[in-house]
Amino acid sequence: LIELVGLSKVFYTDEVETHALADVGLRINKGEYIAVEGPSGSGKSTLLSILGLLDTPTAGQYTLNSHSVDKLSAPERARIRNREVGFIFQSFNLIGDLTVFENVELPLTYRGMSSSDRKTRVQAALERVDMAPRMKHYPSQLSGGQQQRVAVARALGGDPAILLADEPTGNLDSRNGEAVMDILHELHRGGATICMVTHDPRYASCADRTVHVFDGRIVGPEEAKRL
Amino acid sequence: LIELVGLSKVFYTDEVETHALADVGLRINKGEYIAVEGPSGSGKSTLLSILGLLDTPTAGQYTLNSHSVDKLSAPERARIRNREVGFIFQSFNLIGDLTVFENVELPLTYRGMSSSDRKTRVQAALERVDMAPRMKHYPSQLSGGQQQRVAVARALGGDPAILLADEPTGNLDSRNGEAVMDILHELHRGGATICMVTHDPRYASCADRTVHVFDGRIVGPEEAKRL
Ligand SMILES: Nc1ncnc2c1ncn2[C@@H]1O[C@H](COP(=O)(O)OP(=O)(O)OP(=O)(O)O)[C@@H](O)[C@H]1O
Ligand SMILES: Nc1ncnc2c1ncn2[C@@H]1O[C@H](COP(=O)(O)OP(=O)(O)OP(=O)(O)O)[C@@H](O)[C@H]1O
Ligand SMILES: [Mg+2]
Ligand SMILES: [Mg+2]
Repeated sequence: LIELVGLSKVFYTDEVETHALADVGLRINKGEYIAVEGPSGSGKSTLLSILGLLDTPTAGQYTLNSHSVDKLSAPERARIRNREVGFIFQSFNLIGDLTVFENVELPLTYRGMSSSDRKTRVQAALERVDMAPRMKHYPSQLSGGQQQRVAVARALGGDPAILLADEPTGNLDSRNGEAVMDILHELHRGGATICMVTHDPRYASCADRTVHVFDGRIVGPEEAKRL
Repeated sequence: LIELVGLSKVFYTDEVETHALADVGLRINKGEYIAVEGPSGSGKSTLLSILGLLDTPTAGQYTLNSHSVDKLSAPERARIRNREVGFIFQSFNLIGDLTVFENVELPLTYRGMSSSDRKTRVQAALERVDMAPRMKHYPSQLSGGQQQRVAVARALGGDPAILLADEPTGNLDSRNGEAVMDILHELHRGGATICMVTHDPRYASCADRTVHVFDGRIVGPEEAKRL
């Protein structure tokens, strides 16, 4: 399904080049559940945003379902992303001017779904995360954890084939955290491919395997412990 | 130092009233280190923003150093806040147009500190959180955990008498999380009063005691377990 070969990402700022990812090789099979862990600033979110076609690599190859996708234009990337990928951002990225309902509905609108279909899916996604009573509120009226749960619902609404989750339980108490993990588990059983960044070893153990990132490189489990 | 009696906070939105806090009583002594835990949406951030004079209660009394502060005007609250309180927000709240250095410097500028004093303190605060090399960068060029560390440095810069920390380690890996907890411990040993929201029981145990919040009320440890 997903194959990265010699992938790197460099951010150019006026004074310094930041090598966020360097020579990364990774294979993810269809239906696999991968955890990604590593220190703050090591490149996890950058890896997820390239996997999700939100950003392009500086060098290297990325093939998705045997198509090369590392040199696509922005509209082509958006077309594939809207169809295939659900994204839970580390900083929620909810749109402040839209209600909870509209935030969750937005990715479905991009897919061209009918309004009654959208309504049913939005309602179901918000119920799964216990946020249906707040659907007419705005993100600024919600607590941190409630916003995170809305962000989870937005990623699930379209039943994505690939789910990329960047610390989906970071702001949640253990009960809500476990509820989100249960949802990811159900999606996985339904055949979805999941790539989840987490700092919590309990949640990393729910995945099939863990990928360790350090200073922009993927390292083996032994090396990760030593570092 | 801090005393809340019969404190409540209601948010009025067009359709519904949300009772974020109801009849809260709390005493915090000078130099005490308190942890606050409770489910998502239970009122923890609301409690911290009232303690930090960022918001006003709907009813009830709040006395700080024997002065009643629950009916002060916004400028009066800002004057006390800038002198006494350091705040680590749950959503970082870094200003995107300012560099890392300027973000950490801002609270010190409000205090009317000289530019050379500010420079020394900003440099020291960023070194404590391992972010000095990035002082000329902007928040959008940092990872989630790096932004959180800058937010911690901003709260420490002025050596506040009261530190209010809202999940200060939420986005951090265990090494950086422990580094932030060590800083809070040093501040506490130096005499600061600390009130920290955390979902992590390991970190709650560093505090002198834990306050349990449930549906806007403070409940005893036994009741918190049952719920
Ligand atoms: N500006 C607001 N307008 C309306 N309701 C609000 C507002 N801010 C918070 N609330 C509501 O008040 C309640 C308490 O929110 P608060 O942010 O204090 O929760 P919390 O305990 O910090 O939760 P979390 O662990 O998710 O951060 C929630 O139900 C929330 O939706
Ligand atoms: N837009 C950007 N411009 C410049 N540098 C960036 C940008 N985004 C990320 N970086 C840098 O790239 C490196 C990797 O960032 P990334 O966000 O992938 O880290 P992370 O592993 O997700 O960290 P965290 O656990 O703190 O969220 C960091 O050093 C970061 O400062
Ligand atoms: Mg990240
Ligand atoms: Mg909160």
